[in-house]
Amino acid sequence: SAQFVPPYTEECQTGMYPPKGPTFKGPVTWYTIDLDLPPSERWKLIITDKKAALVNMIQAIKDLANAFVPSGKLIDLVDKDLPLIVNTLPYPFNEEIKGVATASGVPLGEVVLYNIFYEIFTV
Amino acid sequence: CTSLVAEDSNGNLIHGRNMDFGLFMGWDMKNRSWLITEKLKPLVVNIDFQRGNKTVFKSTNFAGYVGMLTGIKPHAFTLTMNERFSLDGGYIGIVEWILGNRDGMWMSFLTRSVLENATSYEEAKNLLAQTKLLAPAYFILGGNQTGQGCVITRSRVLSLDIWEIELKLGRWYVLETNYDHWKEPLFLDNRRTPAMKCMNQTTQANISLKTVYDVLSTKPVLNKLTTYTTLMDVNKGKLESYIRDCPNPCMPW
Repeated sequence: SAQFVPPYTEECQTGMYPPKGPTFKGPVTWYTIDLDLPPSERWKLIITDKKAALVNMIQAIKDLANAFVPSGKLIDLVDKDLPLIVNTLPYPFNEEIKGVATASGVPLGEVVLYNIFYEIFTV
Repeated sequence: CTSLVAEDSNGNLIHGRNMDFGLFMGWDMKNRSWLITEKLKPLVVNIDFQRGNKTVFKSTNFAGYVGMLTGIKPHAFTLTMNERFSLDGGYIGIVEWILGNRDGMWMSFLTRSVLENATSYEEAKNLLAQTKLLAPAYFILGGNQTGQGCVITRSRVLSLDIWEIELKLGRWYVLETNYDHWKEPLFLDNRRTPAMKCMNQTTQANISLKTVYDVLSTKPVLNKLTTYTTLMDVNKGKLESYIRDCPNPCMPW
């Protein structure tokens, strides 16, 4: 197979753990979500901490969409029509998604898009 | 993605995964990386979901993504999902949903419901295999007893196959990338063969979180789409995750 040509495929690695070196970009921070809270409140702390990264990632998706459809109509569609789906999504996910949008300031349709990305891209 | 569940010589089950995401979503020529993949890395978080101040399940998530792709119900089961591409894909499910046909479940909402509500490997397996979905998927599930590890290959409606650990046949692990296990992977995207080579080289006697991390750190199992690696030990209730990078030379997928 073409893919087995080195250096893209390498000998099985050993001694990589504990993670270190150039393939390790950092540890992952722990958070707690209290399922006893109302769904719209659950993600507040995480989104407060990660707001800038979330806005940045959504903007990159918008830039990409606008590169394909320069008129901006694709993002218009997301912003105007996807919020209509949110109330059809099952509880408590619909309320959590609304909470994420409120906490981040990202338009609801764009948060919905982020959350249903998998279903859109399985083709 | 690459996910695996392996059983060590003492009957303990170990579950590992590389989360690969962002294919064809903008290539950064300067940094030779996928744009969305890099933007997702700062969003990776571990979450301890609690009720009454007690852990219900733990997950590795992208912040603000309310479904689950990687998680553990401590002392009960571990679960990851890998993307399964199909022409009968999720966009059809979305159209059906919009038209009012809402008997299917959104993939990541199902995995979250399973992590939240199922209490055993068997219950989780039945829910993942039998619930109608909006999109096809691979579910990789590990339990807490010998032989409890499987890959569930799902179409939107059916469970096409359940491939389980079978020690009697010498199958001490199951490993899934993004292709049906009974078919050859795409020749340009074969992470399965290198991953299996490393698992076989490791041997059951030496399998551990440490050696699974080694397997998941070997190119092209580790590639430019890899955002994080998660390792889970169900009996210890342990989940650990690491944000990854794949320095050049490295396969774009």
